[in-house]
Amino acid sequence: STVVLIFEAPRHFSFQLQAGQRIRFGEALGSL
Amino acid sequence: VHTAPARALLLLRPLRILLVAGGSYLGYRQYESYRERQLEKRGLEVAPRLAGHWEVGAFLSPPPPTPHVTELGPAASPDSTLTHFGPGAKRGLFLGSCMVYESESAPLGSADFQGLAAPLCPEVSPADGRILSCGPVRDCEVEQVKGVTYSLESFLGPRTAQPLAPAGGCPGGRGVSPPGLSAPPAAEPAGSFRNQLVTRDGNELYQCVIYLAPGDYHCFHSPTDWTVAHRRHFPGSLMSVSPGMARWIKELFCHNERVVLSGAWQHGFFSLTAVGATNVGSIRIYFDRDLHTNSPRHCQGSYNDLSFAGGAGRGGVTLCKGDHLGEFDLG
Repeated sequence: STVVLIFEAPRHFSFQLQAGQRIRFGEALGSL
Repeated sequence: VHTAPARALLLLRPLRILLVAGGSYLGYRQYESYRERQLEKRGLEVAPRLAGHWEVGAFLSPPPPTPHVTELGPAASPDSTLTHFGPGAKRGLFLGSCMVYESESAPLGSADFQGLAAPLCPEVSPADGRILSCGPVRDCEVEQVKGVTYSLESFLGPRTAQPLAPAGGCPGGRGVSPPGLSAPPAAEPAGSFRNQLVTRDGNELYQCVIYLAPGDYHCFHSPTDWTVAHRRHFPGSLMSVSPGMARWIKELFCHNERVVLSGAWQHGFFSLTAVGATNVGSIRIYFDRDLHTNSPRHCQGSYNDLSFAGGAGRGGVTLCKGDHLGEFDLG
């Protein structure tokens, strides 16, 4: 299964993630 | 074969032929991956090898019993609790890296999904899993993995005029305010689908793809405070969405059964899509009792819409960061 998020955000939004990285519920995706 | 006498045909050794053909194919694949590694070492970019039409067609048409078995959702998920598995259950949990202490209601006496008691960061992931892709959406062809794309419009479906959400009411949340007037960035063609989604000056469209492997916790949560105005269900196939398949089949996510929830958050458009896969094609959204996925009565290629917003541009389902949103079920 897959969860896909598509969203609008200000240009200075940055992901704290890289492809291939594991993530768990509750951990941060990115920051503004 | 057509011209040989019947006696000569008996001398054929199908097993040997299969072994030779299979061995040759494996050898060829090894050589290909070796060649790609060598090119990558030299700094040259290797174009991903995509599945052809017939290969995609083969995966879209699983052997006859499979789709019918998966449509029997309740039959595939009997009410089995940990106690039914006896002492082997704890070993299974250990091998699956399942952290029972994260459950809100241990010990696990029910087969239902348990709530998680994990602490929340300010901006949170909706699920456990592995990141396949994340970053800004530059045009209408979005990357599902590096170099392999899917069409944003095919994935989300045609845009509908959605009433925008009112200010949110999550405790401690910053609220959801209606986006301002639309103004497409200069670099993009004015009518592009991407620009229909971006509602404010200075904003970008971003995407994040999280793959839930077998054994991962198959619930998903609200990643932020937002309001769901619309649900769109796309009946579809149940192909695997593993990273290997995503690298091989272009538009993989657009083929599969999926539920798109869209609405607004503090900064404008927000959507969360649950994409089903082999044997987990039954998608449940807790606040949507009318949703019935993976059912033979649905026709592939169509979609079913439901609006949660009321009249006069108000309404919708308000979700807070970390709220339990839905789950992938067997079948």
